[in-house]
Order: sequence, then C-alpha cells, then structure tokens
Amino acid sequence: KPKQQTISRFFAPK
Amino acid sequence: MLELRLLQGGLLKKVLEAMRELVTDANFDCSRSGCSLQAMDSSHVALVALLLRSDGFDHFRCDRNRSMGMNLNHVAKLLRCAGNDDIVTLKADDDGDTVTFMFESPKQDKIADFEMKLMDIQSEHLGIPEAEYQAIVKMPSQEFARICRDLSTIGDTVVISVTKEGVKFSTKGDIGSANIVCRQNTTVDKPEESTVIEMKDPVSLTFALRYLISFTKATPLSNTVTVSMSSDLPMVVEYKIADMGYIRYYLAPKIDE
Repeated sequence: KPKQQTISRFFAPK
Repeated sequence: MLELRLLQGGLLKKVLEAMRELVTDANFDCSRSGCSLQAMDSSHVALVALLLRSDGFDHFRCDRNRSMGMNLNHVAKLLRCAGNDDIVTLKADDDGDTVTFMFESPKQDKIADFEMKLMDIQSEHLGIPEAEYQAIVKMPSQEFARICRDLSTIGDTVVISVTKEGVKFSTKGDIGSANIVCRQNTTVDKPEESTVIEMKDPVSLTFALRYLISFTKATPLSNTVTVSMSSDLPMVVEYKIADMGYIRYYLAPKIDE
C-alpha cells in the first residue's frame, strides 16, 4: 500500500 | 501603518474560504510588494501558498514589513459580516497587536469596523524550488472539482496519470473502481472551458483525495485550474486570482515503499 509522504521530505526550511 | 483597501470585498471572502478548511492558524506576511501566506495543514501533507500583489489592491500602504498571525476561521467568520459588494479595508498599526477590518457598503451608507486580536504564530518558511514539471494540465476548475467529488464516492486515493492520450484520474474502493479520462480539448469557443495538456514525459502519481477536495474550495476564485506534476515532487494545484496573484496548493504524493 503506498505510504503518504510529507511536504518536508521535498521542501526544506529557508 | 498598514492599510489595504479592496473594492471587491467578496474576493477576500473567497480567499479565506479557500484556505480555512486546510489551515487553522497562519501568518499574513505584508510588505511593499504585497501580502503573502505560506502554511501547511496539521499533518504536513499539504502546503498552501497565497500571493496578493500590492498593485491588485485599490489602495496599499505598508510602511514596515509585518507578519500578522490570524486564525483563518475567525477571519472567515468576520468576513461573512461583509456584503459581497462591500469595500473591505484592513488596517493595522506598526506596533499594535490587533487588525481592523472595515466594511463599507457600495453606496457608503453603512460602515462597520471589526477589530480582531492578532496571534503569535511560530512557523518557518519553506523554500519551494523552481521546478520544470513533467506534465502541466490546465482545465476548467469546476470540472476538476467535479472529478474529485465524483471519485470520492468510490475511493479515498486517486492515481493521476498524464500521457499523450490525456489525463486519467483513477480510484478504487470497497464497492468498485472508477476511471475518468479528460482529453486535450482546445476547440471550444471559450478558452476557460478548454483542457490543455503540456507533457514533457508521461507521469503517474498517487494522492489522497480528501486534500484535493479541500483545494477545490478555491474554485470560486478562478474559472480554470492548473495541475503540475513531476515524479517524486509534490503536485501543484494553482488557481489564479485575477489581476492580483494566486493561491497554490502543494500536495505530497503517496509513494510505494
């Protein structure tokens, strides 16, 4: 079953 | 001193309705160039980015950069006290901890002001890198909303695939499965009714439908929506806000492990 990713996996804090 | 005046107060109502389901508390960041907001939903799966450029306002004064924390449900409730045709003005002092919303009727025979306390919200800004997306689909926003709603009657996850043939939305659930295919269609009279697919490479990604349904609360803001996708990147669902900016939603995909 595909696992939900979170935004922080893709975008880092500025 | 901060003073923002918008003749179309109804626009601000739509903007708040488009965000309040996804995000509870957020900072409105105001500078000379305009007003922006970046916030994630509580599970950090989706991110909303709003931009309202200063030149889109009828009057825009921002002497000092301000970050004003607000509860979006409170703002939405407050804006419901304004008529759709009312002129809405936001005012805040540089050092104050309140913001005032002033509503003027179009004939200027009724003027109301509501003062709201600002909140201290700790949030960090994420850097969103510029990306070349493998596929960009522009379609009528009502059609997109309809597809998301219809598929949610069957499943809670949607696979969105873009190929040369078109864009396919698929779902599966306990009672069965569904597929909706939209083909490129640029022959219609009105450009806002067309579906345009720009594809560099075929792409197929899986998303939770409930977030997409939240995004479609922005449908009243624009006749069209743009969906951008690349493998291993959050999808971007963008609604333009006429002459002012945009509301963009980023949604992290579900990935097979």
